[in-house]
Amino acid sequence: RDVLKESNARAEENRSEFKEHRVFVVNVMSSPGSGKTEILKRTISDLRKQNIRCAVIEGDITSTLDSERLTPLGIPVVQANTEPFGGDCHIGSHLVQGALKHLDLDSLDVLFIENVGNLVCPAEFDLGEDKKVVVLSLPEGSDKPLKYPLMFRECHACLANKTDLAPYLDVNLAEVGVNVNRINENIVFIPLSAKTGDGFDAWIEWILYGIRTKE
Amino acid sequence: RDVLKESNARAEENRSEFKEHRVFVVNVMSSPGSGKTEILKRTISDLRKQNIRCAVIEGDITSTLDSERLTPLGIPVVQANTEPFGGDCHIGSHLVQGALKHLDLDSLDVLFIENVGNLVCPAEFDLGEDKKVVVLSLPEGSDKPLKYPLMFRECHACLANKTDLAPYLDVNLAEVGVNVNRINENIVFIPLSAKTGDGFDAWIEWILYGIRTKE
Ligand SMILES: Nc1nc2c(ncn2[C@@H]2O[C@H](COP(=O)(O)OP(=O)(O)OP(=O)(O)O)[C@@H](O)[C@H]2O)c(=O)[nH]1
Ligand SMILES: Nc1nc2c(ncn2[C@@H]2O[C@H](COP(=O)(O)OP(=O)(O)OP(=O)(O)O)[C@@H](O)[C@H]2O)c(=O)[nH]1
Ligand SMILES: [Mg+2]
Ligand SMILES: [Mg+2]
Ligand SMILES: [Zn+2]
Ligand SMILES: [Zn+2]
Repeated sequence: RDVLKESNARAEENRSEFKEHRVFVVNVMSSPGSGKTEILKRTISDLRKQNIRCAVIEGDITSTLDSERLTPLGIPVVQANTEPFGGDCHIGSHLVQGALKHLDLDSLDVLFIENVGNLVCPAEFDLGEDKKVVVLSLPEGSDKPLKYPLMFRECHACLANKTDLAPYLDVNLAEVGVNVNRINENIVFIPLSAKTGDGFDAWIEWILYGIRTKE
Repeated sequence: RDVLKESNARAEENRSEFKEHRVFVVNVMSSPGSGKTEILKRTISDLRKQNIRCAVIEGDITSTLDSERLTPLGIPVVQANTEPFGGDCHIGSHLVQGALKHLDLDSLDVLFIENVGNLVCPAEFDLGEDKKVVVLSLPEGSDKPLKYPLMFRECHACLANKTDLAPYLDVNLAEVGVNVNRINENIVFIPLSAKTGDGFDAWIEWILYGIRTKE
């Protein structure tokens, strides 16, 4: 279909922009409420302590609620809403391209794209990113990788968030990891908690490695 | 678009089937892992105690994991997967029509359709149901109605699930209710817990009323 061809062409344009300015780009996806924004808040404040220059494109259907949670961090945040374009359930490469007009890529080391909360469709669209990351929160249960496999197949890392809630849940964290690796044996599995900071060292290390190895 | 016209035509065919056999049909939607299947398990066992005849069409992209959790209840469960048809992120009226071939509607009072876990696209499609119900679990946070408004606008009832976890979360249940009613002032808001059974009386009552008033 022409729409997909057009979308992939823009993704490649985005990708060469990012390559030219040496910006490491991460597309963060999950179900609604898994904790993408909360994770980004703590991630950005940890990275800034290491003088890493960050920005966020905040993808949503509507509202600026998530951007408002990130702007106090003092980094560039561009809100990209799909509602004016029909309410798409995923961020497209053209919306990312539009957002880039408001960013100075030369001043950045890493760009996070927080996608619309949806464990299905966003996995199908290339935005020009270097890596795709899926957040899976423990309250969702351990079977989601088996039931929504495409997302887990497409991603390079899986953050198992809200580990602080584990004592109150019937979910077995080890089983989550097993199910994730059953769908994708190469995915990096990182349990963490955006609330307590538990597990963030491994996640920050993964990002720093991505920044260092960006051509 | 022709696809939508075709889909709505089948939905109307489904609707007249349900009307002819006096079956009350509920389309249950949510994000992945909000607790649709867990809620259906307890709902069906409560209804069977009142000799209500139930069946479930279990919509998923892939796998029979959810049906396997429901079949032990001894009711008809039909698994409808979208993967063979391209992996749609929502159940369509044609899949429901296909599933009806495996059900004896004369032997039923209520039919639940558990949709694919997705807080966006399923809200756009009519299946021929009487009512749409959205499950929102407390761990997802209180802002989801404001960020994913279409689903809450389209639904007749909202089940705020996992209230047993409230003591461990920073989420304010009253705020969830306020946000839900801001988007849809007519929606019935029912806090409950599939784990403990808390709040199920109101939900069962809502279903019985639907069955009684089905023409
Ligand atoms: N206990 C606990 N709660 C968390 C954690 N991370 C996020 N939350 C809570 O989970 C809810 C949703 O978090 P968000 O950051 O809004 O999730 P999101 O994935 O960005 O949601 P959308 O952008 O709407 O899809 C909020 O109530 C957060 O406070 C965590 O590590 N532990
Ligand atoms: N504490 C608690 N956990 C619950 C409750 N309801 C469901 N769960 C848990 O939440 C997780 C997901 O529940 P499911 O019933 O699979 O959710 P679902 O909406 O059917 O998920 P999908 O069909 O995959 O979209 C499981 O680990 C359940 O045990 C509840 O009321 N309280
Ligand atoms: Mg968010
Ligand atoms: Mg389910
Ligand atoms: Zn969609
Ligand atoms: Zn979709």
